[in-house]
Parts: sequence; C-alpha cells; structure tokens
Amino acid sequence: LFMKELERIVKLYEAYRQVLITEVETRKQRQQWYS
Amino acid sequence: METVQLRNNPRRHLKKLSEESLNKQPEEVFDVLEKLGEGSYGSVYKASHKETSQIVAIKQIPVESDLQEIIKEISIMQQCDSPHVVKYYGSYFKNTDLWIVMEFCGGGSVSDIIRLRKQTLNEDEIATILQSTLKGLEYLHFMRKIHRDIKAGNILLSCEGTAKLADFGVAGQLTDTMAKRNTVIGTPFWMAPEVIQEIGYNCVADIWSLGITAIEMAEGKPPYAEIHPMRAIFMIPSNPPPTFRKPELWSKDFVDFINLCLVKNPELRSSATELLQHPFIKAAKGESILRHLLNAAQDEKLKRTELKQREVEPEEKENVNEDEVDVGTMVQAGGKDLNTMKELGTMSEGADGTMVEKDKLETQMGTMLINDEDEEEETGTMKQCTEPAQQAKPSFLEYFEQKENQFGTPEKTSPTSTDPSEWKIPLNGDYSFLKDWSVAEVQLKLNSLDPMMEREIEEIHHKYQAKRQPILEAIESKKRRQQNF
Repeated sequence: LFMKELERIVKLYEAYRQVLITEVETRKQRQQWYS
Repeated sequence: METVQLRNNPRRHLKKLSEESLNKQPEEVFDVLEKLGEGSYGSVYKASHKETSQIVAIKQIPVESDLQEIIKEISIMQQCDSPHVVKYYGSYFKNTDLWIVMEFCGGGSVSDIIRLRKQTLNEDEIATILQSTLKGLEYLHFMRKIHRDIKAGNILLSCEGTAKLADFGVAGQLTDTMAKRNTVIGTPFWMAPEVIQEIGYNCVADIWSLGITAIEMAEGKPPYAEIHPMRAIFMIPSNPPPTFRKPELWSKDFVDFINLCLVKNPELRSSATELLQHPFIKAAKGESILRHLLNAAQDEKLKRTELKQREVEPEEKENVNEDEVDVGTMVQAGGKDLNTMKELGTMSEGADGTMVEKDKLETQMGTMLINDEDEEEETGTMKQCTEPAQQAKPSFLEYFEQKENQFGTPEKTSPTSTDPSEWKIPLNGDYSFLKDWSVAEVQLKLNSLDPMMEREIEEIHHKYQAKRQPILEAIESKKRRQQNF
C-alpha cells in the first residue's frame, strides 16, 4: 500500500515534470522562431 | 573476567563481554578513543577494551531511535560466528544512549576507501573483496538470514584486508514457514527487482545487490545513481539488468560474474556458493593485495584529520567537513582505461535527460525501509488502507503556492492558488495555466520538483512510521526497566 501511494506520487510528479519540460522546450522553440 | 581466546600471539582476544563487565558502566570497561563516523542511526566510536587492550567499535544510538531495528541488528550479529561477519560483543544502556560493542574493522568500509583515495578499485582488488564478501554471504544464507542492504558502505575491511558484512539493521531471518519475504527494504539503487516488486524474495536478493556493489566498486557508483531513487525504483524492475557503463573496459570473467549476479529472475540467479566457484572469484589474489589500499586510505584519513585540526580560522571552517561533502575528482582504476577521470562534483545527465546534482547523491543513497514487518501485520486489520489512496494535495503545488504568495502574484493568474479547483488542475491533466507563466517560472518549478517529491515521500514515510510508534514505545518502556542486557 505504501508502495502504491509512492507510485502514485512518483507518477504524478513524473507526468508534471514531462509537462513542464515540454512547456520549456515549446517556449524555447517559439522564441527561436520569432527571433 | 572476560571470555578470551588465545591465538598465535600472546595477546588475549575479546570474544564476548562477561556478565560482570556488562553490569559495569561502559567507561569502566572501555576507553573511548575517537569518533569513527556517523552511522545510519548514531555515532560510531573507536574504543579500547581495558582488560585485553583490544580495539573495538562502539555504536552509540539514542534510545529514541528505532529500537526494534537495533534489537534486530544485535540479534542477527549475536547469532553469527564467521570471520566474514562483524562480531558483536555486548550492549550497554548509558543515559539516553544504547552502546553496542562490536568488532573493529581498521580498514573502514569499501566505500570509505574509494572516497578517501578518490579512486575506484581495480579488478584484482574487487575479486579479493568479492571473494570474502561471498564467504560472508554463503555463511549468512546458510543460516537462513538475508542481509538486505549489501553495498560497498556495508562491507568493512579488517586491517588485514578481510571483508566483513556489517550493518544488519535491516537484515531478516527466513523461517521454514516463511521462505519468501515481501518487505521492501534496502537501498534503492542496490535493490533486487523482486524486492521492489514485493513478489517475495529470498537470499539471492543479496546476490543482486552484490552485483550492483561490484559495479559500484569498479565505477564508483551504482547504476542509475544519477536518477532520483524513487524513479530508479520503477526502472529497476522494468529495464534489462544493468551492466557496466563501458563493458569493454572490463575482463570477460568480470562481466560474466556481474551478469550472473544481475539475473532478473531470482530462480535463475546463482547462489553465493555457486559464485565462489566462478573463475573471476577462483582467480582472486590474497588479501595482502589490499594492503596498499588500506594504507593509502589510512594516510589520507590522517592527512584530513591533521588538516581539520589546523583549520581553526572561522572562514576556513566551511571546508572542514571535507569527508562528508567531498565530491572531488575520482580516478577510475579498473579496466584498461587507467587514466579515466570521473568528475563527481558536476551535474550529469541521467538516463532520461534529467539533471541531478551529484553531491545530492549521498543523501539519496540511504537505506529505505518500506512496508516493514509491523505494517505487514497491520494491513490485515487496517481497513482504511485498502481504500483508494486519498487524493492529497501534492506538495509541489503547495510549494508553488507559497512562492506565488511570497511574490504577491495575483491569485487569479496563479496556478497554485488556494482555490481547490485550481490546484486540482494538474491532477486532471489540464495544464493550460502554464500559459500565464514565464519560461523562468516554469524552469523554477521544474527545478523544485525533486525536492518537493522527496518532501512528500518523507511525509508519507512519517505517516507510516507513526503507525509503528505505539509498538516502539512499548519496547522502549520494557527496555528501560532492564538496565543492561
């Protein structure tokens, strides 16, 4: 149960991490495009 | 009188502390000489047994520590009698501390040696250490005990170079009715896949950890060391078995030995007895080849002690704890590439591209104990645990919230405002609020994810620990009634 709870948190953070990474990348690409 | 044994030299050797000595105050029996370091739950001191002049190690543990684990450690050590397992001599209660007197290993731990010399070990050295360690594991497994935390930090070397298994804080005993345990325990990077998956495991879980330890001795760190341990936990069971970063640097026998240890299916994994017959181990040289290692590590330690003593100026004090924060350059000694330099003080890219600061590694490498025995017993009666986990507010959001409030960001644009509908957004997969953030803000949030996750994991750990508190208190009160044992 503890592992399940940990897994839930890790997956949640992992998903959030991926979103943030993608966001940064997108912004950078957008910036490059405009410049 | 102490129980003593006579060896070739006329000096008497302490075997066990007598009832009489155990009833004395520990200072009457020992001269505490110096602090050796901080253990997993207390400080370790070097001391001299007054009667025999034998040097011993004394672990001083505050009684508020996890007594159950300590008692388990004592009991496992007490039942073992092998030159490859650290010996236990006796224990004392002194004020608020429990003193555990055990065998002193002058060489220190293998990881200390690597760290002090800033150099990984070569194949000959590794083979010799592995041979001794395998003898210890063979004995332990024969006694139906699992160490559960094999790593370079828990393999101690005597002054002669004999490797001894230490730190039995998380060791377990297999009984006939419980041939396989299902407690997640150990240090994440060294943990066998079946241990992580909680599908039950036996003694060969230690063999997996030994394979990881061999890589650690050769490369200075275990596989996935750059990755957050909680993420590594999910990668170990799903990825193929790890191997060397550069297998071409190592001999065929060594690579084969590692491959035999790191077999994912525990039923197909070799036992300690089988591995002792492996050509890599059979060809191991005598312990004398470790002499130069031990001497060099000792010299380095002395040098550092002297340096510490000299550094009295306040501005220099920041550098005093070199031992703990030392992340200097490490030379890889193994393989053909003797001049390979490894930077440990810089950022490195993990397998998934996430950047992790290496000097955080030490704090991430601690032994973790999940779903331990008490909880196993409790799960049968604790109904609420079987219900779906409550969707708690992730602490990274709380963290952002605090940050936003600190900087006075208007609530309506803040993705982490106190409005529950807003903090739920990431949980629902709607990340449109990100548009309101600058790149710097997104980057800031990204950087704070790992510490936030660690904090949250820590909180859960505490929550589970709290369940065990009443049991620990009962043990403590029992122990208090009994001054020494």
